Amino acid sequence: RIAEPTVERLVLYYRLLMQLHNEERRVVSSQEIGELLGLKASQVRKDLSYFGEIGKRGVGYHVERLYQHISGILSPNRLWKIALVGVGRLGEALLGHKALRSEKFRIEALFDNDKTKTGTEICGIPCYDSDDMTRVMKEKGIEVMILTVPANAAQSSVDKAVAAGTLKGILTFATSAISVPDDVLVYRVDISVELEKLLFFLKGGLD
Amino acid sequence: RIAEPTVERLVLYYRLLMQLHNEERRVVSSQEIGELLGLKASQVRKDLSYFGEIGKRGVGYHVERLYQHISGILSPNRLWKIALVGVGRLGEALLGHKALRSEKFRIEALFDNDKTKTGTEICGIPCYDSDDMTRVMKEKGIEVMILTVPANAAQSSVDKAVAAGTLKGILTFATSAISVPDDVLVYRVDISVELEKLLFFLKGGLD
Ligand SMILES: NC(=O)c1ccc[n+]([C@@H]2O[C@H](COP(=O)([O-])OP(=O)(O)OC[C@H]3O[C@@H](n4cnc5c(N)ncnc54)[C@H](O)[C@@H]3O)[C@@H](O)[C@H]2O)c1
Ligand SMILES: NC(=O)c1ccc[n+]([C@@H]2O[C@H](COP(=O)([O-])OP(=O)(O)OC[C@H]3O[C@@H](n4cnc5c(N)ncnc54)[C@H](O)[C@@H]3O)[C@@H](O)[C@H]2O)c1
Repeated sequence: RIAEPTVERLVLYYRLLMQLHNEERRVVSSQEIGELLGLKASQVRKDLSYFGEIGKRGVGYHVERLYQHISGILSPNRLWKIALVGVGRLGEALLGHKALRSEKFRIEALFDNDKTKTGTEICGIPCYDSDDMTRVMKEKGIEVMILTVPANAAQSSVDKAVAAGTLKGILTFATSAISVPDDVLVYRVDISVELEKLLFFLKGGLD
Repeated sequence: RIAEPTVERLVLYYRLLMQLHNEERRVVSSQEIGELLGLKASQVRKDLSYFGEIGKRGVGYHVERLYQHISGILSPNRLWKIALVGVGRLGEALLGHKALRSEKFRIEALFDNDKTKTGTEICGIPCYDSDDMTRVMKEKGIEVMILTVPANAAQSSVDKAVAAGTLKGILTFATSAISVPDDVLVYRVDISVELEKLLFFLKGGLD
């Protein structure tokens, strides 16, 4: 199965190609793609040939064709239904983040236990009481949950979501470990790891 | 030079080993490390031997020794001075994130242009007016900036920080591109890419 870093680069190629497509660029070289994304040109060529795209020596790749091809690989074959649980600072920042708009998913529901938030719309999305999570997630067929609650609320939120019976994946930012049934995929995000990586490279790599 | 994904795994091994060290575990196999971190055991063995650690067949690795070794590779040879610019929802969520505590760096200053925030302490850190950024960053010798301002404020914030003369790296969350001198390293973070990766793997990889 395909490696995570490769998928990450695929997403980045897609976004860059969309931009080049919007700028009506006709061709782009692996060199230029590499420079714009901070990758080696050889890595770019290796990835693209893995996905069946061979560039033309001295010219590069046909932007439109590459864009359509990668778009097809990543394209929504369905509209994922997402719920965000824990509409605090991190949750709201994610809702406001423009790169979180996509044709492949829609955030259909928010959940919180703060009475000043539940029963209102936040960023145009209805916020429900977390007590109603199982019922609402089942009714809406929620497949993916973004978990941005405090650590001590993580497992109970997961349990309610799993009980709805439609959950397939969780993107969690909670600092506590969560346990799920085998058919639910969990991705943990920890932004501080990005800072650690930056500091490692600033330190000069291995001494 | 060492690849980013390898550094990321190194940080994850370090955190896991710290946990095992705290639990007073004596040995751990590449299999178990792999299961706990979602990696193949062969990847774990490959990484650790790259860093000079060979496990004992049928036994695994000596926790304490592995912990000290990786700790030494990642260990602070200095205390990085960090400033966070843009103390909004994302900025505050990062400040509150407990994994952002570390002995290798200290967030020494915050900057914002919101008069209700400047001149106060937020999470125990002084928040200055962004108009004073160049002077304050120079005085404090700020080396790394975490940029969590809106897109239209990104470049001007970067310019003020660069003008201080001590900046070495930027961790940016801003959606707009920023330009810096050659001696400043920029890491862009986009959390939505993590969601896209999760959806890609839920879709079942390549069709
Ligand atoms: N992984 C990362 O990179 C990262 C980065 C920043 C923050 N975090 C973590 O994310 C979490 C949230 O951070 P924050 O700054 O947004 O906190 P916050 O306190 O601002 O927000 C938490 C939200 O969850 C709600 N909540 C609490 N208990 C709940 C429950 N049982 N059911 C539903 N909603 C509930 C609260 O009402 C609030 O709206 C923290 O645990 C923090 O450590 C992780
Ligand atoms: N990269 C990612 O993964 C990611 C995720 C979420 C949000 N974001 C982005 O992060 C940015 C911040 O998001 P947010 O929800 O925290 O926004 P926010 O509006 O809550 O916070 C922005 C903060 O920046 C301050 N600010 C504005 N102009 C400034 C200036 N010139 N100098 C100093 N401070 C200034 C504001 O006063 C506020 O405190 C947005 O651009 C958003 O798209 C990125």
